[in-house]
Amino acid sequence: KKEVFMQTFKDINQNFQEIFEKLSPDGKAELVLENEEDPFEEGLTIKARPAGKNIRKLNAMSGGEKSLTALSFLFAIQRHDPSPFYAFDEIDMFLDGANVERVANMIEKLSERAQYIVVSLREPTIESADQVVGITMQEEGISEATGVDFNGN
Amino acid sequence: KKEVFMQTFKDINQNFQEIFEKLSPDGKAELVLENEEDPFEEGLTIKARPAGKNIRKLNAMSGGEKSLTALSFLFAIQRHDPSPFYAFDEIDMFLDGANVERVANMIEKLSERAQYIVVSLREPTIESADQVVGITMQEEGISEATGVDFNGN
Amino acid sequence: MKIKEIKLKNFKSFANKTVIPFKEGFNAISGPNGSGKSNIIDAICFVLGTTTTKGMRADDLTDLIHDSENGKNPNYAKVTLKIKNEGDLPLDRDEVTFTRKVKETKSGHYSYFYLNGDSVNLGDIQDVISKAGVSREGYNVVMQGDVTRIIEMTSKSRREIIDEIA
Amino acid sequence: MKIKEIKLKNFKSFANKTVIPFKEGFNAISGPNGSGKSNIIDAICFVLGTTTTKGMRADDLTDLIHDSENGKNPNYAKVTLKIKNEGDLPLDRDEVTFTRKVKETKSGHYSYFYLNGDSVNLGDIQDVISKAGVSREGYNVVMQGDVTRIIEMTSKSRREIIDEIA
Ligand SMILES: Nc1ncnc2c1ncn2[C@@H]1O[C@H](COP(=O)(O)OP(=O)(O)OP(=O)(O)O)[C@@H](O)[C@H]1O
Ligand SMILES: Nc1ncnc2c1ncn2[C@@H]1O[C@H](COP(=O)(O)OP(=O)(O)OP(=O)(O)O)[C@@H](O)[C@H]1O
Ligand SMILES: [Mg+2]
Ligand SMILES: [Mg+2]
Repeated sequence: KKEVFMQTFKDINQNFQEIFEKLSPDGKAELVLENEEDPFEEGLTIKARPAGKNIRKLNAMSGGEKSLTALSFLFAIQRHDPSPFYAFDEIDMFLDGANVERVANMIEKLSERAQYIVVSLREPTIESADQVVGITMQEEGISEATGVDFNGN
Repeated sequence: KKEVFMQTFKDINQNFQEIFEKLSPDGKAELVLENEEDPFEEGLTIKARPAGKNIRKLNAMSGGEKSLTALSFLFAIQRHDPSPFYAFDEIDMFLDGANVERVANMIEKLSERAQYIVVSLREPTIESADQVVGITMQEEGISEATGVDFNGN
Repeated sequence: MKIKEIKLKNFKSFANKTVIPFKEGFNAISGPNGSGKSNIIDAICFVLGTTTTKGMRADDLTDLIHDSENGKNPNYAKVTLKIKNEGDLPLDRDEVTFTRKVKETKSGHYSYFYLNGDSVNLGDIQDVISKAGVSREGYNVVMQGDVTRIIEMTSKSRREIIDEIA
Repeated sequence: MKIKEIKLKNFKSFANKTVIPFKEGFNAISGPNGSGKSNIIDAICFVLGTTTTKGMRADDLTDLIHDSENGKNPNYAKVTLKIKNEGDLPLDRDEVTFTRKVKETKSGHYSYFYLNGDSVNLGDIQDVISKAGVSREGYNVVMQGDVTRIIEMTSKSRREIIDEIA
């Protein structure tokens, strides 16, 4: 049991470090077990160092930094244990323009191997998609799909 | 005690209805005491009806609708019990373009009577401000103010 | 497995029969606040049974049935997913449909599941999709406002995520 | 009362003495993720004592002192607010300064408050600002991610907001 856990942990940690460096250029991060000897006794924390900063306690991170770290963790799990499709609802809401672009580019690459359905209000995300479905409420209280727009990607 | 409470409640409720209609055009909303006879026994709920929709349970509202309703409540309290300054940190993050504009316009009017310090990544908010302070981290891990830009408003 | 389309009827704000096609790669859904975008993600979770009613912002299943001002209140809601089978689903067809219907009657509400038109249990649907790698805990779905949940949870619950995957 | 400027020294990511002027009306603060915008709102709450350390994303007050990779780690952090008195502050000056300093020593950390240069308690500062209408519960500050808190809280806590105002 511990064998399998440690193997899974090492693999996801490896993914996490690579993906974090892509999403936060010049940043470094790693997953750390609070008790390496007996992992099931304690928990798992994250040591993340956005570009050039000191390793901070997780709760001191900014909204955008937390989102990028959380997304790196999610994508690391997905690389280890892929699912055929993913549904994300406004995962880019805390991100500034440059970070939205980086996340959108990453999803674009990942969407070669899995299907992504992403709700977003941000332009870089909408423009990277293969297809955009518009939703509207013309008639009081009734949702309709307005049309599907191929981005020509 | 109940007298004063009821008077305060009526006043804030009146403000809330007016402000909600400005922020959600064609929408209607009101504050409702769960126990009008003895308000201290129960709580306070909100019946909000965004444009043309049925009165929904609060938890069924969308992220944007919740933000507008919460902001209407906050502004209603402020009108009743004004404070000299307000500090808001990314209150516009769930809002679509049209709603960001409406909230920014409302803050612009309110800022004639009180001071507002608003952190935002959204363009309509930044453009409505009298002054924009840019923050950056040129040197590793050290924040600096890059400069102050008068919007010429 | 890829989702080819979703069909909604009376599901939350989707009163009229609405069909939304999806491509195999990167799909974006956009639109004004309150227009119904998150309701589509709720609908996907509703059919696949990967979330609770609270996760779909409802107190009970009947809150998912469309109800509106002008009284056109149906007594059922139905969602169908049309799926392309890429060999990862243990079924012998190229196209698979999952359907879930919730119906309100005087004596309570009932939930019906269909797989290619045949009546099944939720467990049957979950067995089929787990073979294709769709986990029960639903790490493949991030609901609105949940993105930083992984950072804000306790370190024990974070470690348990790895336990489940291992 | 209006905030004319804020001066930060060694507060969180503000290692160098930084002075930020504010206008009387509508001020926006903008910049990339992680640049230090929310730290300014934390600094305002720090001086006026309207939030807890948890509200400032710190475990204890020493987490507010700047510490960085390259070892330039000071043992104190200081924030000063320069305030224009519009007659609503019970003081006889046109300009009032509030300062708070936290200092770390071997035997623990200490917090100092100054009003126009004189050493005071937090209570003194709170008394002065409450005369100008700045409430202790801080309804005039909304921290990042908190905007929908009023909708998600229980109906009892929502009613208690009105109790406090009444
Ligand atoms: N059973 C129901 N019948 C009719 N309408 C419903 C029902 N349940 C929810 N709604 C409506 O659906 C709307 C919410 O839709 P949704 O959360 O999908 O919006 P959204 O497009 O995600 O918006 P945002 O950008 O603000 O997140 C609400 O206005 C709510 O009133
Ligand atoms: N004591 C400290 N010393 C040095 N840096 C600190 C300290 N405490 C917090 N920080 C840093 O401050 C940064 C967070 O800044 P802040 O939360 O103000 O960002 P922000 O501009 O609001 O970003 P976002 O747009 O993502 O919300 C973090 O990178 C964190 O490492
Ligand atoms: Mg939504
Ligand atoms: Mg911030």
